[in-house]
Amino acid sequence: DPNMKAGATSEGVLANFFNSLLSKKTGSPG
Amino acid sequence: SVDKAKLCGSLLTWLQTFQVPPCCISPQDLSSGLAIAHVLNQIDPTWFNEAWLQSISEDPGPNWKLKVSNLEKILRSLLEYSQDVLGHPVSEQHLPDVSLLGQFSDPSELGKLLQLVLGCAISCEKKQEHIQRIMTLEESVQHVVMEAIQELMTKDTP
Repeated sequence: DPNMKAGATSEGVLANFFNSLLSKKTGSPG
Repeated sequence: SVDKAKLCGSLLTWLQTFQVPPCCISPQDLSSGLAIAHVLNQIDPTWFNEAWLQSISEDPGPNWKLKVSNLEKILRSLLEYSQDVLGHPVSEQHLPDVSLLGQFSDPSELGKLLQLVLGCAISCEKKQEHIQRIMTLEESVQHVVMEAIQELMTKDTP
């Protein structure tokens, strides 16, 4: 199902982004 | 750049994940800065401490000058926090016009102010707690939050 694939990709992008924020050193947003 | 009115809606949803006194959640309270001050107090209670919170006028009512005064205090403290504690000065392009927010409850300016609050939440010592809470929000809200963070991280554009 293409819609499910799109959803999974979108979720993956969000998860990757927020997980990368979590792994950053505190006080270094940029 | 991120549509600031859309940003405002999504960041208001995020704001509801904080424990803010019931007296602080009306649109009027948001334009007075009271709810935002309580959220900042939860983000870093040592910097945005009780004494600082007490300096924010609790009920400015229709007096827009008092609202703007509250918002100026909040913005000043936010900028100092970003620079001195987080080591990440806020670019001029991200500064909200607190006069427009205090006088007219302008959603675009509220969106910009909330974007700065978000920047503090995802970079402070308790960032793990805040980021994990963002990850429980609806996907469409998470997308806007992600775009807002990415925009904040982008250096000055000409």
